[in-house]
Amino acid sequence: MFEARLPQAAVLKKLVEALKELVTEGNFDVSPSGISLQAMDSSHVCLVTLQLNDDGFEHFRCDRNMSMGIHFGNLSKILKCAGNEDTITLKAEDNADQLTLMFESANQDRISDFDLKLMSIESEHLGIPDQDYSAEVKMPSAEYQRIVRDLTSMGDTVLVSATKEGIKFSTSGDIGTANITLRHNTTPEKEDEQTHIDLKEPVALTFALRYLNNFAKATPLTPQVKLSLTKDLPVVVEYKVGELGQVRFFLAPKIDD
Amino acid sequence: KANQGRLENFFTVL
Repeated sequence: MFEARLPQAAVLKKLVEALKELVTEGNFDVSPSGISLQAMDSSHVCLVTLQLNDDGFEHFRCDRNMSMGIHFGNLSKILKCAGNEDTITLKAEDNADQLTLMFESANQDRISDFDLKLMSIESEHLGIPDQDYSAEVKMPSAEYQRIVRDLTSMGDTVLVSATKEGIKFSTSGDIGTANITLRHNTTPEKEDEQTHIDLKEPVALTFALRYLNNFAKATPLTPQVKLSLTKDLPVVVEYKVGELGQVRFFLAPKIDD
Repeated sequence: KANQGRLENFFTVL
C-alpha cells in the first residue's frame, strides 16, 4: 500500500494550484523514495516536473511502485475542502483505482475523507540530461511574478539575456518596448530578498510570456525562484518546496527559422 | 520571426 502524511495541507493545495492550468492531468509516480510527476502541456511547449522526497513527509510508506493518473482540476476541487492547517494523508491500496485523501483539523475534532477516482494516462517521458547552465539566477519569486506580469502588458514574447551587467527582460509590442534589468544584489539582509546571478557565459533566449506567467502561479510556494538558462535549451524555472522537494517548469525557447 | 520550439526539439522522448 501507499500512505503519505503531510502536516500542512496548504503545501499540496499550492502545488496543485500551480500546475493545474498548465497540465490538466498527469501521473503521480510513487516509489519508496517519494512522489514524482512529469507532465507536458498539450502543445508540448512546456513541461512540469515535481519531486517530493519521502523524508520530507511526516510519514511515508510505499510498498510497491505505482503510477496514479490524476486529473488536477478534480484534485484541486477536493483539496479546496481541506483547511490550510489540516494534516493531510494520501492513501491507496496496491493497484487501486482511487486515491483517498484524509484531512484532519489541527485539534483533531474534524476528520474527513475524499476518494478521487484515478485515471489511466498514457504519457511520454522525456529524458532531461543533467546540465551545467550558462546562467543561474536566483531572485525573489514575487519579483519574477511582477516582471513577467508587467511585460505581458507590452508584448507576447520576452528576450531574457544574462550578462555580467545583470539579467535583462525585454519585450516589444504595438504600444512600444520595455526592458527590465535586475542586478546581482546581496544587500538585503533577508536572503529571500536577494538576487544572485551565477554567470558562466552570457546567454540570451526568447520565450513566450504566457507560459512564464503561468509558472508564476507557484509564487505562493516559496519566496525565491531559480532561473537556469543555456543557449538552445529550455529555460528551467524552479521553486523549492521547503524540505519536501521542488517543482520545475521547463519552457522551450522560440527558435529562428 | 521566431517559431515556438517544442520540447521534443530539445529533449529525448524515452
